[in-house]
Amino acid sequence: MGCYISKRSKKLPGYEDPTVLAAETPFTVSEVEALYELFKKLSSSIINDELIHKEEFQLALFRNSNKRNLFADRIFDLFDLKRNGVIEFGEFVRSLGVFHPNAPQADKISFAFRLYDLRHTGYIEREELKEMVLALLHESDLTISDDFVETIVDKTFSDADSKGDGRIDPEEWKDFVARNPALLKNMTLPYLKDITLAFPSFIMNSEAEDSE
Amino acid sequence: RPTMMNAFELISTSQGLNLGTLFEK
Repeated sequence: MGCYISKRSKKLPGYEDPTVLAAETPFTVSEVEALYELFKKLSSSIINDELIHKEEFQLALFRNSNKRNLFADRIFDLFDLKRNGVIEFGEFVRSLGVFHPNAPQADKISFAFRLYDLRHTGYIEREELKEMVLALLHESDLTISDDFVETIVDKTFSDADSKGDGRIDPEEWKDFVARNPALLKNMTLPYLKDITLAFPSFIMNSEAEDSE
Repeated sequence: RPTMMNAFELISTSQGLNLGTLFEK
């Protein structure tokens, strides 16, 4: 692919100026441009329209475009900031920014809370937690007795729901994560620090002077 | 005594939450 095609494709709807995206996220302009290379790859795997469709997201995560997964669905929905069923470039960069090693911890905590608040009630409820545990067991082909699932959920809830009202609010979540930092491990992607090395071809397509 | 597994820790191992896969060639 030559520079002409790359530059023409940048005019497609959904493309946003890397300098604007860099200003709003922990990424530099070069890193945003490198992310554009990744975005182009993901968004053209099934339909070449510079939009990541759910099936393309599933294909990238599972090597299978039909594999449904509760958590992948939640991530997709959170990335889809405009809630129009596809992930645009700007949404991709802004959402991945939360996973940058230098992103504020508070953003990671809030993202994880919204991820687990399946029904968007502003709370993580016991039923939601149980549903997620069952989804994980199903995904992993693990069989655990319902009694044991109840025990795990009860124990976690008694640790996290410090006010004892049967639901975890954002404040309780923050305290719980502070006591269990491993819960945020998957909210940081070390790859994002080296993104320009992973996708060096952006240098050929770069339009902007780097600010750093 | 083994520590009881934290439900959120269990959930966080989901393949669907491993976005690192997006960066694999």
